[in-house]
Amino acid sequence: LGTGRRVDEAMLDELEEILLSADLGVDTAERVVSGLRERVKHDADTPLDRLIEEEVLALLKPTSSGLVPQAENFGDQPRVVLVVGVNGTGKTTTVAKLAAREKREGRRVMLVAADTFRAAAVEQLEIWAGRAGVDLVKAAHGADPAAVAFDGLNAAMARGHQVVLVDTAGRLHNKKNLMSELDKITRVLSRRLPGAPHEVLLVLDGTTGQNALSQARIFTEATGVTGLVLTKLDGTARGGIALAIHQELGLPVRWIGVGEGLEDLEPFDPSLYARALFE
Amino acid sequence: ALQERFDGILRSLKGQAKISGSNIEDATREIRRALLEADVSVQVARDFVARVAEEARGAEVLKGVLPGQQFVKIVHDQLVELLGGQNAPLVLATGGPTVIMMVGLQGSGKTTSAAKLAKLLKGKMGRRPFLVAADIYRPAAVEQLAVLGRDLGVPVFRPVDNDALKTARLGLAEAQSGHFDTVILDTAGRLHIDEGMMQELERIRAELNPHEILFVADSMIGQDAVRAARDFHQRLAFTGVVLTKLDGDTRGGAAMSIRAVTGAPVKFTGTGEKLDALEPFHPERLAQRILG
Ligand SMILES: Nc1nc2c(ncn2[C@@H]2O[C@H](COP(=O)(O)OP(=O)(O)OP(=O)(O)O)[C@@H](O)[C@H]2O)c(=O)[nH]1
Ligand SMILES: Nc1nc2c(ncn2[C@@H]2O[C@H](COP(=O)(O)OP(=O)(O)OP(=O)(O)O)[C@@H](O)[C@H]2O)c(=O)[nH]1
Ligand SMILES: [Mg+2]
Ligand SMILES: [Mg+2]
Repeated sequence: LGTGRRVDEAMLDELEEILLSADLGVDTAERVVSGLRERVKHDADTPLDRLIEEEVLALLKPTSSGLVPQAENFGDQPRVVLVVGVNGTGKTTTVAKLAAREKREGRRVMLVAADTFRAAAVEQLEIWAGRAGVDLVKAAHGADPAAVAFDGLNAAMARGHQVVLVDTAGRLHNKKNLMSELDKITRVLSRRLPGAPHEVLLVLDGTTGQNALSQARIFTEATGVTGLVLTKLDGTARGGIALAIHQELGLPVRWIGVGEGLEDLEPFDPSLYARALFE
Repeated sequence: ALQERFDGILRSLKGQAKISGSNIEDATREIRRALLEADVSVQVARDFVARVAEEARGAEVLKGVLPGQQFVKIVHDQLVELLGGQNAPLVLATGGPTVIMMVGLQGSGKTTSAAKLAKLLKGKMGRRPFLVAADIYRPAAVEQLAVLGRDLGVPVFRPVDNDALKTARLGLAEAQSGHFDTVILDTAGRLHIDEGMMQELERIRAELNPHEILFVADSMIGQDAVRAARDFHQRLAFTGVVLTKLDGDTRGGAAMSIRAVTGAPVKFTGTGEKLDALEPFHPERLAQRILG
């Protein structure tokens, strides 16, 4: 956009196009543009790119990154993280990345392969567990996912693991039986350990468009989502729908996925994110 | 729905001979908004709306038909035409096995769709399909296809020397010697901006000369649909699209963008996780869905 440009309607149209192409959605893009139009009336000094960045950051406040305050809340009980989302968004890979990160920070990690449905889902997580050097609880193909979740948490508590990461099957949010299965998994975890799951991460494919908003609404209803992961941001997508989700549901983006390897996970940085919208 | 929105805007048109002027402005703004909310790309939505406005400007208000209804009909008909009017079938070879190559971004549904296609070919179409697992990167990708193939009674050729090109080549040779008439090649998901991975696909295409290259796209993809589809099409000239996860509630506007930008027809839709959940494409149905 250039910092030397004056803010006229042509420039605002161009900005709106960029925001729309980043999947912000019509309402959120309009909100940023009208916010900017107002600010420019009272502020002739601040450079344009700073103004835009602040408008976008305003949409993300309050938000935090993946650095969850830890040990003091949990004593000798494990912190339980449930990972959910629609099909193919990157849940299993994200679970592996989170495991590697926790291990790097010195914690004992237990992975729970609660996707008992999809072909080779357990095998996929098993390979990742081996690469990350962490333990895994699994069951026979077709076993009840809630039972596996229970067994996994049970084993982790018995063996003194500090973090339990539960991978679940991809599921479309408009499938009531699958959403109630997720509700059951959540309840089973909380019965075994009050307060669990301490985090419920909704993994969103960074390329997803407006449908991510319904995903967030319905998953939150079913299982109390506490944070988002935006994957595949190493591509050309910007995942702008996360701004609309944050506006409506107050859900913070905790992590972003930036590749297919174990190291390719970064804590969400709102400033970097706001700037990247224009790259 | 779009119909009600137009009724509101165009109530003032009753009795007028032509839809014109600022009426069209308001109406096309509504269409553009509806299309953007349905994940149609910004550019495609703009071009489409301009074409609709042009057709509407010359139109006569049909006697007894609400202007809103007529306007929606113009939009609907243009959309159906853009989506491909009617069903485009799979291209099948006349001699030697038909080679179908599945390509696309990560997680779009290639492996599942490859198996679904094998089931369709074996069952309803009475053919002898052969699956080739050329994803040498994703953990347990080969195992995933092997499990699906086993359930279908369709052979799955496994990777050789951790080399996708060699696997494709030897897989085709194996299919030929076994007298299989259709080879379905599953490839790893990849970014359109990953130079090395895109070159891998180009080499496989150059060597195997597939009859069909199917771009498998997640129906809930947003504005990125155009960026990915354009690059995949420029480099591989894919011949068809499989639009997956339409059993969800996404509007699926990406289909319109992909078609507008590449000209490739949607040949199949994925409508579930089970292997029988593959349907031929119905442009009418998708048009309804996009318009909400
Ligand atoms: N480029 C890129 N690819 C990713 C990222 N995260 C995941 N993937 C890829 O996306 C594909 C799907 O990842 P999975 O982890 O299997 O996704 P999932 O959500 O567990 O899938 P289901 O369990 O089938 O619903 C794989 O090819 C991953 O390598 C990311 O941040 N960047
Ligand atoms: N509900 C639904 N799920 C689907 C459909 N097609 C595929 N899936 C699911 O989407 C997820 C990803 O499917 P895959 O076949 O592994 O996708 P892929 O493109 O091969 O993934 P990569 O090889 O990692 O790029 C799996 O959970 C599938 O079961 C569909 O039409 N409907
Ligand atoms: Mg998974
Ligand atoms: Mg695959």
